[in-house]
Amino acid sequence: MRVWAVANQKGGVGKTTTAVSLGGLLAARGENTLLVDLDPHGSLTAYFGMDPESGTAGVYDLFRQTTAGSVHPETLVHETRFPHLHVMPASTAMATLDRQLGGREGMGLVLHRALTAMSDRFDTVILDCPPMLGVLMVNALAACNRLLIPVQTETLALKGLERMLHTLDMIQRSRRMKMDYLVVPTMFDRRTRASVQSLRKLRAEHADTLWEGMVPVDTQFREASTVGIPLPLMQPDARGVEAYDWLLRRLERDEKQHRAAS
Amino acid sequence: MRVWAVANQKGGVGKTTTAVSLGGLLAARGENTLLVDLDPHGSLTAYFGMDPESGTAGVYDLFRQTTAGSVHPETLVHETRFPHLHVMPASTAMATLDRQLGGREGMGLVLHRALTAMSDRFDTVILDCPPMLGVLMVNALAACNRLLIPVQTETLALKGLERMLHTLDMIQRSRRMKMDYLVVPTMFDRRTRASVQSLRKLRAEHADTLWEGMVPVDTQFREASTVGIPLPLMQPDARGVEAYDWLLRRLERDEKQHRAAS
Ligand SMILES: Nc1ncnc2c1ncn2[C@@H]1O[C@H](COP(=O)(O)OP(=O)(O)OP(=O)(O)O)[C@@H](O)[C@H]1O
Ligand SMILES: Nc1ncnc2c1ncn2[C@@H]1O[C@H](COP(=O)(O)OP(=O)(O)OP(=O)(O)O)[C@@H](O)[C@H]1O
Ligand SMILES: [Mg+2]
Ligand SMILES: [Mg+2]
Repeated sequence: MRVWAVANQKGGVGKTTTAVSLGGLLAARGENTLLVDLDPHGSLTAYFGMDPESGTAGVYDLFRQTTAGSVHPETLVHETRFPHLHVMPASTAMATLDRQLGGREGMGLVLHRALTAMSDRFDTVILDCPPMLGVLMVNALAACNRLLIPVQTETLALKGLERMLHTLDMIQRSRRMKMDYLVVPTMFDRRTRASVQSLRKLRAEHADTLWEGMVPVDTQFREASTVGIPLPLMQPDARGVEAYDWLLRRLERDEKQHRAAS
Repeated sequence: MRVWAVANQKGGVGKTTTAVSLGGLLAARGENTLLVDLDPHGSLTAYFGMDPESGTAGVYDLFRQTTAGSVHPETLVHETRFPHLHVMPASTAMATLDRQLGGREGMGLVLHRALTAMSDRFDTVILDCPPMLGVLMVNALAACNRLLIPVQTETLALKGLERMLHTLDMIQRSRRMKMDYLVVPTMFDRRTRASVQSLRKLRAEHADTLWEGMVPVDTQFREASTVGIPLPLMQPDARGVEAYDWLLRRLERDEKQHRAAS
């Protein structure tokens, strides 16, 4: 089972859109796919018509005092109306987890253990992270074997990427784990000078960890989120879908190479 | 002294852009303006060429064990290269505050006390909030006398607004404070059906707390952030600037009416 995390502390860079689009592509091929919403604001949960305020069984139950350790993760997985695509929803109560758990040790592997218990059920699990550093992001980094960092193609976002990579470095050292990450340029707009310049700068400064493609600005993403259908299932030939299909092929190529090497 | 907070748990909706644009307009008129960056990711701090990882004196010092209570807030305020525009910067260390402070009482009024100590120095203070509910957002809500909630004109964002308003309601009840908020539609793109539909829906469902205008999509915002100049100071006649000028006039009109009534 492959576990991919999608994270960036900067808000609105396309984390949820990336998770939903890759999930849609994999489900369209008939592969069993689980999307896990780790954002207390619950964008991915709401995308699939579920309510993050309803207290539906989900991610929070893995951490909640009364249920942690006793709940079986299978019971937290919900079907969507799309075959082969499942969701483990977020709830707004997750916003209090950092305060509740505080300095308590050992809370970084909760998600990893839950996903391992389901490893024969899904081919791929994709983790959608909140735009902040906290216990939920740390859990995602510990549970994943590949990290995708969407970065908007604009100058300030590049400075934000540096900070994200420093944070990553800090977490890797304190938890003695090695993170294999890929930077994914998003919302590229060839009409905007800032967008063209920042993609060029990304390619110059992050050549070895940067995906060679980019996701273009595509208003169809907003249209798709209006009807709660992953764009690959709504309009497979959309520009944005072609880009995510290209990204998926790169991720799978890396996975094959990695397996062959070990 | 007026204190305006700009908040929404949804990422990438234009919080920092709103704070920087209103700040630029006020500074251009010669009014003493302070921008406070409460986001550990430090987008506003980086916008003005400062480094959130450098540990420069700023917001964190108001909360840090060793300095809280003893530091004079004036020492945390930095000049920018724009007359009348000052910044109290963020630092990435702020990401640990929720864990550090945990359930400790009385940490909700730290910012309010610091700003009150400087009330004769600035005409307006604008608080840029992080995309998450935590001690920093609670401090912003307790310190402000007006709350601006930028909402992207797309369907998922409308569901997110409902959640934001529920969160606000919860905080108001638990802290017995009354929050006067204004919803600000942002990134309106009249070419996208989803954008037009969601603006119509916002106007139907939130008529009494919604600003009658909207901020259009304007690629000049990205260009301005590339050079670290607030758009009103770089290009006063840009479409986006006209919209923020219109918003500023509405805020000031409300302020006058509020003062006349009390
Ligand atoms: N390539 C794209 N072209 C155009 N719009 C896009 C693209 N990718 C994402 N969007 C739109 O941008 C907005 C933000 O995207 P999204 O919610 O996926 O970002 P996020 O990083 O998950 O945000 P958050 O930080 O709140 O979790 C959404 O309205 C989405 O539809
Ligand atoms: N009206 C607009 N038209 C076009 N682009 C915009 C507009 N407003 C903001 N932007 C761009 O959208 C991106 C997100 O804006 P911004 O960083 O202000 O959002 P935010 O809500 O502060 O994000 P975060 O949740 O990370 O704090 C930036 O690249 C900004 O330049
Ligand atoms: Mg998201
Ligand atoms: Mg911001």
